[in-house]
Amino acid sequence: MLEAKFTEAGLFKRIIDSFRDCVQLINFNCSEKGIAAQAVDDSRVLLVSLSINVEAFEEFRADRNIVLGCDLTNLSKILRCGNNSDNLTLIAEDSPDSILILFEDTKRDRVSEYSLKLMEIETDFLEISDMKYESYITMPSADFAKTVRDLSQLSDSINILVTKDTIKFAAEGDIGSGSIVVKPFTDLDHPENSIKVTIEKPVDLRFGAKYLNDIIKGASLSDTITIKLSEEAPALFQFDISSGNLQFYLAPKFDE
Amino acid sequence: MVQPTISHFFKSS
Repeated sequence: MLEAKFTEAGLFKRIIDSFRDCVQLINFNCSEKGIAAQAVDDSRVLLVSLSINVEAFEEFRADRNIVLGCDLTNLSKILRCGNNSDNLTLIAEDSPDSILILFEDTKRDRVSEYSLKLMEIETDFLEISDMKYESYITMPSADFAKTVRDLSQLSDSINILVTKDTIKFAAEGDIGSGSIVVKPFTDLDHPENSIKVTIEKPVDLRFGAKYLNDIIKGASLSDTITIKLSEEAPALFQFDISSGNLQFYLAPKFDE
Repeated sequence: MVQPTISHFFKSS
């Protein structure tokens, strides 16, 4: 049996909202470690990987491994029925064909209960090997989101160039071109505003703006984003939650 | 420019 209680429904809602536009069907794998999920978007370019560790829950119990195959559009409909501040509990039997979603407003003693039908989703699980990256960036997620939104108006590709002391985002299209340069700095009072760059080797990579626009939806989960870049492998864009993270893997475009 | 798919890098288990 699975019983997973979030103190605030808002957290689970934000997690699902972060990738429901690029992925429709997903298996949530529940185990004693927490809830994990992995899915690839329809074009098979963007890989989404979620882990919510046990510590992120107010209460968590999974007696055995349970798979919850969900249509995220339908899950979102039900999640919208609860208030962000409600407690949210997911309850499922060992081999469930539906999941119970319970919202509790503890102040008003109001409980609402929904059942969502589950689906059998056949999907490959991709082995994400440990990769070597050449550049690491940590920056405010809101800044990264604005940069992507602004530059994607100009082109369907955005370049990210990282050197020891600058990160340059650039786009060039039919109407013109644009670039945004940021430099590392440390804000001691508000560490989440800091920009950190670690490089082993400078990188200059080009990414599809469409996919970056999917990735920035994760910005509501975390004040910061960590980006790991390599010439040879998919870049990793990571948003940390209280205990766990949401990761997007996107390979750079390359010349034919 | 070519956009590689993710399965180009990660194998199915």
